Amino acid sequence: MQSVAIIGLGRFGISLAKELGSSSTQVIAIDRSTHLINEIKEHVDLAVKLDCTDQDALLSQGIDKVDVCVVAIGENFEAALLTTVIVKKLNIPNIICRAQSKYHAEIFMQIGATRVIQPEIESGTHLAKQLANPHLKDFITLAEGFSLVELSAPDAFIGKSLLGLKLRKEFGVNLIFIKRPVPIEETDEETSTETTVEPEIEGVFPMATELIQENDILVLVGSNASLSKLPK
Amino acid sequence: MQSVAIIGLGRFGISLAKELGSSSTQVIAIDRSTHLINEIKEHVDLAVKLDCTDQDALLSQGIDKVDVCVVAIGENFEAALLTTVIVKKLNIPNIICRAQSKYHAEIFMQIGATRVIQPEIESGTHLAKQLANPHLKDFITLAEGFSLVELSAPDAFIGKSLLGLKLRKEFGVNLIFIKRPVPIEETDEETSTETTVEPEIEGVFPMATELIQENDILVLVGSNASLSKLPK
Ligand SMILES: Nc1ncnc2c1ncn2[C@@H]1O[C@H](COP(=O)(O)OP(=O)(O)OP(=O)(O)O)[C@@H](O)[C@H]1O
Ligand SMILES: Nc1ncnc2c1ncn2[C@@H]1O[C@H](COP(=O)(O)OP(=O)(O)OP(=O)(O)O)[C@@H](O)[C@H]1O
Repeated sequence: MQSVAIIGLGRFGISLAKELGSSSTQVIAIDRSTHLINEIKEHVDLAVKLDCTDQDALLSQGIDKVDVCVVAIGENFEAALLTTVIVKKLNIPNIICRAQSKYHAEIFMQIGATRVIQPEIESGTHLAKQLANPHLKDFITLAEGFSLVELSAPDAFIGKSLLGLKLRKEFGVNLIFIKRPVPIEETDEETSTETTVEPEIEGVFPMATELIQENDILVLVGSNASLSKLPK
Repeated sequence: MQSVAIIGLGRFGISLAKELGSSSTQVIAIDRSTHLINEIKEHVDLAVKLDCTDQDALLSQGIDKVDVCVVAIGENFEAALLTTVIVKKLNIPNIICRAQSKYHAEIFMQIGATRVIQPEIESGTHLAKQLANPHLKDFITLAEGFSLVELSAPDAFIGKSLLGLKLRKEFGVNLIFIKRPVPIEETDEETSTETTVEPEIEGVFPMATELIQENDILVLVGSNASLSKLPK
């Protein structure tokens, strides 16, 4: 069982702790604020209020035994730096630091971080990839020149079977998955005035005889050149 | 050709503008800081210095004609709010706002944003998914209960062909792609003391007879239940 310590429960640290706490990973959350410790304690294995620049306090919680330590302190750069120096000395194998700028990122790498995350840059780049391909619902780079894309089923594909479309032979792409919105039963008038409900999505593993339906979202893999030649 | 306006060139806005500017999308970047406009101008189609809470100044740049407007102002919530109200009145079809908190996000949605992004939450959740599956290099949710995962080839698979492994039949998963590190030629001593070079990755579209090699990274799709049963 992997164990992860998260130091600093700002927006980044808290969302990391909540999501990781719901997996089988052992999570220790640390912050100097009582109110944040109370907020996180039922989501993680151990939530401790302490000053993370105090080495003895960290050691008393067995921080030297974790597999990964995430230093999730943002604005308070001095505290983030001191904490990274302390955990590096304790020989923790993976140290991930959150950085506020490129210069902070370089300093963290020099003092021993194994990885640095800049949330604003990550989000900006990811949004750019989505906007650059407007007909794509999402876009993931697999390797240089290859991607996985999600796109609404082109009109030319609707009603055709996978076998009939010969995607690999004709276009050089591989259809790996279909996201199919489940039709919503008609509700009576007054409930449907609430906020619009996202249609439920059913996952379909396409077999050769599967027919493409209208509103299907196709998840395809291929070279960027082949993918851009698909009909819209 | 899609056109996107990006208002506010903080870390999020700048990384968005640089990445999007390298695609075929038309990008207009706006900020009140001369130094940031000078930094971005050779990456985008148009970079303009103006106060974005001034409606006439925005209209003079044809902002009402764009397909998407991203309000990427963070700390200065009042300016972000005013700008969103202005662009909503101009009937721009897609308005994406960057929010500093859950409460700010709710307000942006109420005044007309079509989408809200919280970079710190996005990054925290994404890191959690990667840490929760340590043997995975990366992890992407395709739909409820289905994922795409990248994992180092299990020892049990090395030397076997796709045909021989019968992944679909035996494990219910689909191997869609192989990331294969290209062996680095031996360099002479003095150059190899520089920073360690990431091995180049070659993308391989696996045919049935393809043999799995040591150090291969397998990109697989399947239900979360099937994927977790794969040998490590
Ligand atoms: N010395 C310290 N010991 C323990 N916790 C600390 C220390 N210094 C800061 N923190 C905690 O780290 C958390 C995040 O720090 P900070 O406010 O500097 O970052 P932030 O940029 O606001 O984070 P985010 O962008 O993720 O919201 C806060 O909850 C704060 O209480
Ligand atoms: N009224 C305005 N008109 C034009 N630009 C503005 C206005 N107000 C703020 N900006 C610009 O928006 C940018 C980002 O704003 P701000 O500093 O509030 O966010 P931030 O949280 O630091 O951003 P990030 O987290 O992405 O780095 C700055 O470059 C600033 O010059």
